[in-house]
Amino acid sequence: KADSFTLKEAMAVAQHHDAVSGTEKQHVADDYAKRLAAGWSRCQVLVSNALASLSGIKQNVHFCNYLNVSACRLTEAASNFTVVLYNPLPRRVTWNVRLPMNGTSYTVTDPKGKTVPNKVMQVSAFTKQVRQDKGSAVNELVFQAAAPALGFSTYSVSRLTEDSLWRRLAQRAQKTQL
Amino acid sequence: GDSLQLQNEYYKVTFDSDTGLVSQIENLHKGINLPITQNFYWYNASIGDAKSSQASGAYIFRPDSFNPLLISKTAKTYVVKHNAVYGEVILGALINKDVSSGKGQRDRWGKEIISRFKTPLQTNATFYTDANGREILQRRRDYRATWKLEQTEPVAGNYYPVNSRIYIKDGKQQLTVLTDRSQGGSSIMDGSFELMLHRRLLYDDHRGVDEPLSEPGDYNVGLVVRGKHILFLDTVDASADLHRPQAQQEFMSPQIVLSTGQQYPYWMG
Repeated sequence: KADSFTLKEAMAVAQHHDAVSGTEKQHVADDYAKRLAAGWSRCQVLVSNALASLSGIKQNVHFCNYLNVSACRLTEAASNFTVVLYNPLPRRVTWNVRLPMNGTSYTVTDPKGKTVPNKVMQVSAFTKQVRQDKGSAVNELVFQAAAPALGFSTYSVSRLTEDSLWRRLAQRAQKTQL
Repeated sequence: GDSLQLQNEYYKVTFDSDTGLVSQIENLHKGINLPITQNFYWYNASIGDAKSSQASGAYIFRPDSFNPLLISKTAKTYVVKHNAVYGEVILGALINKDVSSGKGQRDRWGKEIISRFKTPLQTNATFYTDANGREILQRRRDYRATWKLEQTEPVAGNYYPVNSRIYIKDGKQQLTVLTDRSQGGSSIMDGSFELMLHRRLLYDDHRGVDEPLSEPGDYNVGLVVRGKHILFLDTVDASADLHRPQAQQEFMSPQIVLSTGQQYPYWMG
């Protein structure tokens, strides 16, 4: 079921000083987290429906809840995928997108098909310790994305295989020679 | 041997080659250059003393000493990578080894871990914190505006809520930090400020919660804390233009949705 009320309700409860400053018993802290997670779960359905309605495309979308600890099953496994960036602010923003990956080279293209510079960084030992068994990414892909005011933009990510890397290098060498 | 530097078109950050810690920040556009050190410390939590039986706990912050303990003098900087997109310096095994693992708590010391920034700025006992991201309030060390304060807790008595930002300034420069969550903060010495990152305590403070503040509840389970502080160095006049919009962007950050299907064509706002 899609609704935002469950999250609103959980957020309202979390305005209490116990939730802000941590003056609650541990089982209460766990309950705050549970309520927020249940609320966000229903909101995800809402966001998916909104995306389908605005774009006219009905396909499954995926939310990575553990991006904060560099874990995401989809990006770790898929060699091609799309990143939708929704901006809730009433002005254009640029944002460093960090996605957990297992490859070493990627092509990222913006909504107009233009290639976007990107960087692959190693996932730190700290992060691996934090996420435990939630993911297995060894790298993180970082690129700068822009999203319009109160709207979204889409970026495509493709993993470069060894073949395509060699092809690119060969093309570059040929150009240099010319 | 050479000092390490991270630089983009706006800022240059220098790391000391001996310690690996931040040593200087330069705002290239404004020509501002500020020597700065940042390091992690911990206050040993009081379990009660001759003055008072009050222990540090969920409601009460009460370190047993004015001086926090340095976690590590060096940061063992081991990776510097950067290109036009992104730069990162990884500080190796800085605090996890010694403090936050907490496994077994064999030393039986409660630890209140802070990040402290020190600068040569002349701040005259004054610093600034936000009121829930809106108004900025001026704070003065060992001072209350409406009564004559007799300070009995020189550290805790100067701590204030930092919901989103804290800054210090002199007549020309301002150093601002945006936090990623509500924290406590203070300026215990002129030219410096600190933020409380994590508290792991072994005693209840007897103020109602009836539990020591120790996530996740089991002393034998360690905890790794990951967070983000965003630092700005600019002129006093220009700083609000930086930290206000950046705070909005951090606290109402873009939502990422992923899909393996075809690309969404929608681009308009």
